[in-house]
Amino acid sequence: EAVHGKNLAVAHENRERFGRCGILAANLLSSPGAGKTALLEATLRDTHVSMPSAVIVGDLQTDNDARRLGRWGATAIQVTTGDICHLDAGMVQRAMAELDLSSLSVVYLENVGNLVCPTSFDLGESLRVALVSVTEGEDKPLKYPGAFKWADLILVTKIDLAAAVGFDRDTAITNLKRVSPAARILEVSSRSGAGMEQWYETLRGRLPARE
Amino acid sequence: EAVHGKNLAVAHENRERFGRCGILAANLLSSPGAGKTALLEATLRDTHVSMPSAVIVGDLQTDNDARRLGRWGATAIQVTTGDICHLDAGMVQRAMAELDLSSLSVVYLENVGNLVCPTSFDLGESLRVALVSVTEGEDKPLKYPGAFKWADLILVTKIDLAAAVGFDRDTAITNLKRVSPAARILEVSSRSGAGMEQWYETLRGRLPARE
Ligand SMILES: Nc1nc2c(ncn2[C@@H]2O[C@H](COP(=O)(O)OP(=O)(O)OP(=O)(O)O)[C@@H](O)[C@H]2O)c(=O)[nH]1
Ligand SMILES: Nc1nc2c(ncn2[C@@H]2O[C@H](COP(=O)(O)OP(=O)(O)OP(=O)(O)O)[C@@H](O)[C@H]2O)c(=O)[nH]1
Ligand SMILES: [Mg+2]
Ligand SMILES: [Mg+2]
Ligand SMILES: [Zn+2]
Ligand SMILES: [Zn+2]
Repeated sequence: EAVHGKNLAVAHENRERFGRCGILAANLLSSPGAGKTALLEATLRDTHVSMPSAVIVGDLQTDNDARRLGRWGATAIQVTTGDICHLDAGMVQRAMAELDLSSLSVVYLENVGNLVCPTSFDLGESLRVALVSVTEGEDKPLKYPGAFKWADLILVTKIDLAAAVGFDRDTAITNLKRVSPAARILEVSSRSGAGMEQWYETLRGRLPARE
Repeated sequence: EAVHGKNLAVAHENRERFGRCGILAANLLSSPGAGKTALLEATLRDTHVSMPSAVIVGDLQTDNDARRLGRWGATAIQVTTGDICHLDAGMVQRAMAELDLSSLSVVYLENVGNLVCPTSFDLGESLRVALVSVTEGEDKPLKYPGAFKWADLILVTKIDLAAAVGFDRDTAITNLKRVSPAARILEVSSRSGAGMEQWYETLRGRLPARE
């Protein structure tokens, strides 16, 4: 509880700072391997010139994700959490200190792969994105409702594999709408490019107004 | 820390009880949707007559998994954890009270989908099984080392999809062996049946000796 309150205070500071700098801060959440990094790799490749971007990525171990993300010219900061199962606002604040925020439009926060714990830790984001892949099963939204209720935007990923895995799209979308009626839902593939333009448009629509 | 010590005490009680009843207790861990329930469905269908079995399954919400598992004639007890991201020994102890342990050879403990937190909570199991699917990516063992170091047995699941997702088997196996040199590794598909006989044989080989 004390940990939680302390996190909220730091999250508020982050939110203020992102806001003053006119930055869209997006928190990306999903289970391990649902495609967060692949999505951000394609996103940076396609948009980081028109929308100057940086990424703060959390993992228990390795800098694999930061190295993948850094190849597209944007700054990618790896936070290694050890055995902590989520990013928290303090980790994000320390990473923000390494960024030139005045030069950026978007900061992506790729959370540790986990459909449970990260929703309890506000990072100071202005957009909450939950990813669920067609390979995980159509009932995941019902079984892990917290992550989907938390989200403003839900991305159904790897849709290029839908036929190969026998994905029941109607059931999946019905389940998502039941758990998270207010969220926008997009189906995407980082591999084929399907749905990616709508994802980019959603991001552009969420950029804070220029001052 | 206090929570952890208390859990260990209850885990010891569970381990003692399973041991006295000559039961193999298997803790199955993986990310959401890696195929734990599908594996257990096939396992119960194929072996619960020769190896009397029960399942205790943990989920945040719903009894979907217990209903799927209960169709094969074995007792399936659903534990709903609310927002707790792991099974603990106390939850397992309460569920054990609903089982006729003297009639069983195996009790499967299907953990909450989470590659991080469950390894901190001993349930009293005698076999630790980590599942990772071919759809999650070859670097998951390096990025979530705790789960793979914890495991006695690692199952690479959904291998029927390996070609469709471009699975790099050599890299995946190399990564698994690096992180968990002592673990046995099996490649399985609950869908095609590939590797399932070796999984059943491994289970039979781990049954406590008859008294
Ligand atoms: N077919 C297909 N595969 C994808 C797609 N997106 C990601 N993948 C694959 O899915 C696996 C996991 O992708 P990652 O981008 O590492 O997933 P992640 O969510 O960042 O994983 P963590 O950061 O470890 O939680 C990799 O093997 C990717 O190649 C997609 O759109 N289509
Ligand atoms: N192709 C293929 N799909 C599989 C296999 N095993 C499971 N699946 C699919 O993967 C999805 C998830 O399977 P589950 O059995 O629910 O996975 P789980 O690990 O129990 O998920 P949670 O309990 O929610 O963590 C479902 O759509 C299954 O049909 C397999 O061997 N091959
Ligand atoms: Mg990643
Ligand atoms: Mg399951
Ligand atoms: Zn956690
Ligand atoms: Zn946890």
